[in-house]
Amino acid sequence: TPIQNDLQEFYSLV
Amino acid sequence: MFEARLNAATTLKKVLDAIKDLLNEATFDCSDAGIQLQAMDNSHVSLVSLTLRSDGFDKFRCDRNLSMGMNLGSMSKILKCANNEDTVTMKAQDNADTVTFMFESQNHEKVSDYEMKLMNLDQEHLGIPETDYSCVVRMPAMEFARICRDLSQFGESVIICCTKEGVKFSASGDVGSANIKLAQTSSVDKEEEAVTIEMQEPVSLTFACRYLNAFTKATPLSNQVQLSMSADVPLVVEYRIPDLGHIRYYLAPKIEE
Repeated sequence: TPIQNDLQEFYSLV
Repeated sequence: MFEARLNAATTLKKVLDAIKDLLNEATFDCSDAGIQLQAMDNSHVSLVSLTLRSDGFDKFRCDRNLSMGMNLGSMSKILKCANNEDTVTMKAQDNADTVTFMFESQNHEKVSDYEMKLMNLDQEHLGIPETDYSCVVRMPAMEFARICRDLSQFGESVIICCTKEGVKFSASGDVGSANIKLAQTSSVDKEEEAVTIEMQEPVSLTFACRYLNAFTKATPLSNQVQLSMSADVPLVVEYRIPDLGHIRYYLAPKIEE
């Protein structure tokens, strides 16, 4: 089964 | 001094309904451009980005930029006290620790005000770059809500597969499997009933049903929804709020190990 990614894997905190 | 008025409380009620399942609290950033909110859900899987433009309000005044942290459960209790047709005004003084919601009936004979304590919330803003997406699908918002609801009976995940021919939503689990295909509409009488697909490259992505269903709480705000997708990046689900702004949801995809 595919695993759920965290949004912060894609976008960084500003 | 901050003051923002909408002639119908129903709009603000719908906006709150669209975010309160994902967020317990959120900061409303007010400036002379309008009201902005950006917040991730607790599990950091999805993000809500709300923009309400100042020119969409019936009256808008914001002398100094103001960040108002609100408990959305409390805000919901207060908005339940407004009739849909009431005028709603949000007011706060500069550096205030409360916000006031004032509701006025159409005949001006009933005026109520509710003061709510503001919260100091940690601001975690994500920088989201402008992106050219491989596929952009526009479809009736009600249809998208129906598809998410129907497919969530079959599995925890939905696979969205988009080609130039159409878009396919699939789910599978213990019961079996389900596939819903939508073709691009060739001609429609009403623009809001159209399904349109702009495709640079086909994409196939997997998302958690639970979040998609939460996003569809924004359905009453808009006739159409826009899904923007590229391989291995978050999905953007956008509802435009007529004459006022938009709400965008970002959802991290599920990826094979």
